[in-house]
Amino acid sequence: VGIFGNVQQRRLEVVYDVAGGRVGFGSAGCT
Amino acid sequence: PRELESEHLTHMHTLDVSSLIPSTTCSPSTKGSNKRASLTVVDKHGPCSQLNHDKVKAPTMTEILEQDQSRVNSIHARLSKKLGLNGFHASKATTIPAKSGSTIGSGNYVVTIGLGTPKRDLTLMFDTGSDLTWTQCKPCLKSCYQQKEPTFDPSKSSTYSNISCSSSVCSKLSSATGNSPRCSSSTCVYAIQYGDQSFSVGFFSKEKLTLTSKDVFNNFLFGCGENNQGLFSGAAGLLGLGRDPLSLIQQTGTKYNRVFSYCLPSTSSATGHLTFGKTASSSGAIKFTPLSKLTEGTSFYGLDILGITVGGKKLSIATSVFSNAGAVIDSGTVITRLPPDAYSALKAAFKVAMKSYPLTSGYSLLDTCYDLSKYKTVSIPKISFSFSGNVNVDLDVSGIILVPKISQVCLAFAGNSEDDS
Repeated sequence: VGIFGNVQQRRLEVVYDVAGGRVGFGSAGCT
Repeated sequence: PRELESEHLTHMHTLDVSSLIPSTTCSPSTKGSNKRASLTVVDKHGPCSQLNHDKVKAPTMTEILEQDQSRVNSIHARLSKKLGLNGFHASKATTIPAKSGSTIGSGNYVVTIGLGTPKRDLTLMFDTGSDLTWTQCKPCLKSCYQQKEPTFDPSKSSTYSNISCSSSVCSKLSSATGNSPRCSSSTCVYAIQYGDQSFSVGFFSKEKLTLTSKDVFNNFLFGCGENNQGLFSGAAGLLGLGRDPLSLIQQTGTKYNRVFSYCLPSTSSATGHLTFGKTASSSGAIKFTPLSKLTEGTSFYGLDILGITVGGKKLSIATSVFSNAGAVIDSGTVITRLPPDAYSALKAAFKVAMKSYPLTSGYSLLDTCYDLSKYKTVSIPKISFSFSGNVNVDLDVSGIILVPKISQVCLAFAGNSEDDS
């Protein structure tokens, strides 16, 4: 299994919508 | 020439080499700190961390990467077991013994929460790859590792109580920890072990949890650890953010609708945030990809990777390379692992884009490194990932390279050892 690690997540806003069954990414939320 | 220059700017990050050296002073971000239910995220060993003091020795980057491999092996093993895969070869896993005062997959980030009445502040590693929240507890009946903050003492809290063995929530520990609960004098006992053989065993309990002054949860179920050993490096325990019913996300689901988000800082001297509930920014500019069916029934967050672009060019990788392997997103794994064919293609394209710079020896599990000590500025190709749902994610430059030192700047990716992992 591939793993998207935390170095690659730096400065991305990562949103876990567990109820909605989805994961979101945004670059504006961390600036 | 103008068109070439424009293309270069579009597809390359150009930066001062001096900016690659991490600062030794903390530069906190104000973003997120005033949001509702938002906790400040810091690198456990950076200058912003309260754990960054002489009491606990910080690991070297080599140690961090070695421990990262044990976490990856653990995730592979847990998923293979849950998914009933036959191809997993347990004998290939690397087991690194837990060492007191070292870390668990130590690229981990920490947040500070409050527990008990009166409230005690505890700094916990947050982890989307596990479910049970636990902290070390007095009287540490068997053993406790050294932690920075005073150990939580349940006898001094008016809101603490143990869970009895006959309680229905006691049986929920099996899925949350992978181990059946035990019973001691009719008190429910949990046990959880991690990929590096670190573990925590103790009383399954409930207590008042304070995230912020306006975000207080009575009867939060957690582990009060009486026997804790391993790689936790001064943190008081672990905050489980997986999908299991016992995770913090499910226990606070009524208030936050099972939505949380985080921003990890780009360097160890910056801060990020961990926010519970939907925020303005967690709806507008966010692109969502559905959770992969591969991880249904597990506590992991699965993603479907469709492709990778390097320096503006999409890599020629068959989609089956990604779909055969599957993928998860994990806050505790440091370096992204890719199927071997995908990593080979990524490495080759990165090398082409970096051909002006001298290659140097590899660093731990990173095999593509450059000596940039003779340069003032450097151009690094942009990398983006495509996920299902038409989601393209451009990585920050801090998510492309890892910098042990300026004479050894490395592509921050690694390949798995087998195509189906």
